[in-house]
Amino acid sequence: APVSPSSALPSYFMKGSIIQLADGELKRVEDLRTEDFLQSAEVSKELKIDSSTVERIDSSRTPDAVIIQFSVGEHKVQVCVEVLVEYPFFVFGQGWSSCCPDRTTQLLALSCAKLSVGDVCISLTLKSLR
Amino acid sequence: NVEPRSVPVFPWHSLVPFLAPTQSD
Repeated sequence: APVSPSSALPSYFMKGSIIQLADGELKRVEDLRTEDFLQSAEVSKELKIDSSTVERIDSSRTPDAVIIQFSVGEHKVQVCVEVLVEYPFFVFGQGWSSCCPDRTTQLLALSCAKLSVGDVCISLTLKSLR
Repeated sequence: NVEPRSVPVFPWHSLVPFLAPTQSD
């Protein structure tokens, strides 16, 4: 079963939030780049970056939510998550993207692209998980 | 005197979803 969305997005997605990279550097959430995540994961002993490709985006019975099906990692494991339409994912080489960019910008002031089938999102797994 | 307001700092990994598939081996 998909994970149920929370009623509000975490405050770190708000434009202007200060994010600390693994090397200690501070950046604003809207300034993060693909390389920041990749380099931070390289430093991490526990976490590694996986590619998660959007396979399907379906409507949900929960108001203002969608169910996104991802194909995760080299083994293409199918994972479904239920998130609010404004929830931002970071797409490789593109940046923040959500199912409803206008709503993300309205609620968080964070500029977003439209998340579409085929987009490859940055996600995390444990390095020890094999 | 005005106390400086502390700004919250979030770790980079909080922004990335944990899509760890369950391995069945």
